[in-house]
Amino acid sequence: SAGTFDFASYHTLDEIYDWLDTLVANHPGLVSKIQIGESYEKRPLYVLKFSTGGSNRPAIWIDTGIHSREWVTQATGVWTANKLAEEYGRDPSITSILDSMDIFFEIVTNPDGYAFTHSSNRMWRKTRSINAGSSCVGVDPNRNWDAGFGGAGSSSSPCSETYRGPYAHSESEVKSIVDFILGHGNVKALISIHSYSQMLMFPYGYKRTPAPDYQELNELAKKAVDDLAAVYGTEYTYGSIVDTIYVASGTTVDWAYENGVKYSYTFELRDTGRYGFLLPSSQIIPTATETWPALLDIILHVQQHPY
Amino acid sequence: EQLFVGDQVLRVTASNEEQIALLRALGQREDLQVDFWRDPTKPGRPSDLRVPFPSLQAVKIFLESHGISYSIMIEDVQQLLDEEKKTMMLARGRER
Repeated sequence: SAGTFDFASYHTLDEIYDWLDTLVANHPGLVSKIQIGESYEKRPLYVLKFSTGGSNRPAIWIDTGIHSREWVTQATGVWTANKLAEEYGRDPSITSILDSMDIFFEIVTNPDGYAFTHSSNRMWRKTRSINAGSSCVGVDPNRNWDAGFGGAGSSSSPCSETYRGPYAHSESEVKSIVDFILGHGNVKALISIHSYSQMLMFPYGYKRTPAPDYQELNELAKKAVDDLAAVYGTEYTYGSIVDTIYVASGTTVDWAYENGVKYSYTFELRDTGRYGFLLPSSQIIPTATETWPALLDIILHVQQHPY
Repeated sequence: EQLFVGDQVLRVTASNEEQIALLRALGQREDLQVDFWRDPTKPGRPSDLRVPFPSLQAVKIFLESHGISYSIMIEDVQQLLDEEKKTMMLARGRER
């Protein structure tokens, strides 16, 4: 039961997938599980749908764990999904949001990679697809999107950690999201969660031109990081991807933005390098707790600014 | 299961574009098998680099010979992994 699941611990893919069923069972009128596709190694790609009814309501997409070694993101995803379910009917803002919008939440976006980090190589980042003509495995699923695909900040070498793949959306883990979001047609925000570096960013990553909605996205990012910092004092930097870190082509949020999802953000959670990808599990709940108000800021803003 | 005994994570700070180019070239050397946890981007902004134990000496000599400053962020990656695994086992026991 949910009562025995330890949110302060890292879990295997099977444990997380079992927990998805527990969450659905505990909140049958609110949470359902849908399968949007299969990974390269034929694992199901599950998405939690938080909905109180209505057809094709405006929706928010959240994904965690597209880079498999960023374990705090899947763990934060589990905590956040549970929080959404638990707070509906208790917290007026969550109740209001879910009475008017749907939230789709993919917690393990790269299940093959995540399983591989548990079984074979804790430092694995990419998908597990075989690359023709190379002994190197995998594609960086955050360079595989059709937004400046193949440009600077991605690699054409299959052995690179930022290998873009043979063509845009070559990875089923990416293509499944593309098909789902385009098929839905009413996704208003996309939040893609990574670690580490403590940043909140928005388009663009593949070009230096400011996004048409730069000012609004920037102001909302500032509010979100301020509210995040108010919890434990954790400082985040924010801005466009290209200004905040570097040029990166073919990323999730650039694709979303260019396909009409105005509120497209990417988080880089804790820490700033003391532990990096090996963040102790004692920091899972603090990380998720401080991220929660920032997520709420974005979600509430989307609700209050229909377009 | 791949082990990371003796691997270190170095925090590297390039002071100019030339040093950034050198770090990028370092990342592409297949013999060293280094893994950038945070890519080198601009002068003054630190990047993090996991270096396998067998490559440590060569990488440190490379950095020093090019005047690129670094510090050790993680002394032994495997030690952190062992702790992580132990914590998971304990939690699993508690859950049962």
